[in-house]
Amino acid sequence: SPASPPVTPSPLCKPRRLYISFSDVGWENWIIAPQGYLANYCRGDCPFPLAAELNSTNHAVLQTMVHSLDPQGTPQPCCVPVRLSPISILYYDNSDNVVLRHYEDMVVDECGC
Amino acid sequence: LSWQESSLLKSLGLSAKPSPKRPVPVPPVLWRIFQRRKELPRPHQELDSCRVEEFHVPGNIVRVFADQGRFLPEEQPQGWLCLRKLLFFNLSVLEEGERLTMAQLELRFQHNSYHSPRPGQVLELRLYPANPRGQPQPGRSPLVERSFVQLHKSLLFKLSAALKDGKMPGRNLTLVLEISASSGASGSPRSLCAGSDALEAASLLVVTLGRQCRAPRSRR
Repeated sequence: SPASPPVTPSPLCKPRRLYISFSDVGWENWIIAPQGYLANYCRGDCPFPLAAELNSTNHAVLQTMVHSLDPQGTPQPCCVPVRLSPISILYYDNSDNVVLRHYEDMVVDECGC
Repeated sequence: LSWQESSLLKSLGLSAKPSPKRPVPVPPVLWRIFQRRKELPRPHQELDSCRVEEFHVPGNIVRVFADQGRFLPEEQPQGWLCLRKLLFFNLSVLEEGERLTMAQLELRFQHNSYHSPRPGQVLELRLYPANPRGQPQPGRSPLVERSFVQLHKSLLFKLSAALKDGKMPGRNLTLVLEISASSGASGSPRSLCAGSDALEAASLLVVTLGRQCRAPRSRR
């Protein structure tokens, strides 16, 4: 039977999965929890014309227009995080005290141009 | 990588990478707050990360300090004194610019009472501000003074108001804990104070507002 067509990832700007494991960066000895978390990252194009779902700023719209006129001199707008959310981390500090700290802007929820 | 790591740790509010030497069990209260936050649906629309809802106070850092004090010799004549202990909390890890919004002392005992209460018998607990040698500061009244018929397994005392009054000397908190039987009680002091080693542990929970949260928020 014919193989199902491969899923081609969307080239448009959007959040991509990124799991950060604290053991990968050697922080597992002092971070108690979580052991890792889904942080995500932004990647993709912000092409002309900018669609509404790309969360584009007015600046990005104008930069896209200028880019279409002068591709060499002006780059396309960047795909960046536009909404992030916090996580809490439990860890031991340098004096062996247990600390619970809330960190803002740790998880990428939405990307935009 | 080392300077990159140092820079990352600094932005997370740590001066150096911690390497726990004698890691203590995680206090249940911190686990509860952590789990509650973890179970919130993402994205956290309603969550203010600069507020600790569990205690109804502003803050983004919750620390639990273990007591590093020692038992103090009983001074004579204080026949009804059951327990005298120095409570010492090293708060030097608090960063410059952190604002304390809550402090709560927890005393945990091995059992629910020193002994079976007798009619008319009352236990009195006092906490005095002290110097690091364990001597109560002269002329200072107790921070906390409470009477009990029976001691519970765990006692909580809010010290926030006292610490905000500037009674926290330097980068540590030193207190003297005294538990005594009321002088009107019948029986010998020794029998009334049986089990004076019943204090299992003391800890200080501190909520602070870090610099990130103290910066003025941009207008929308």
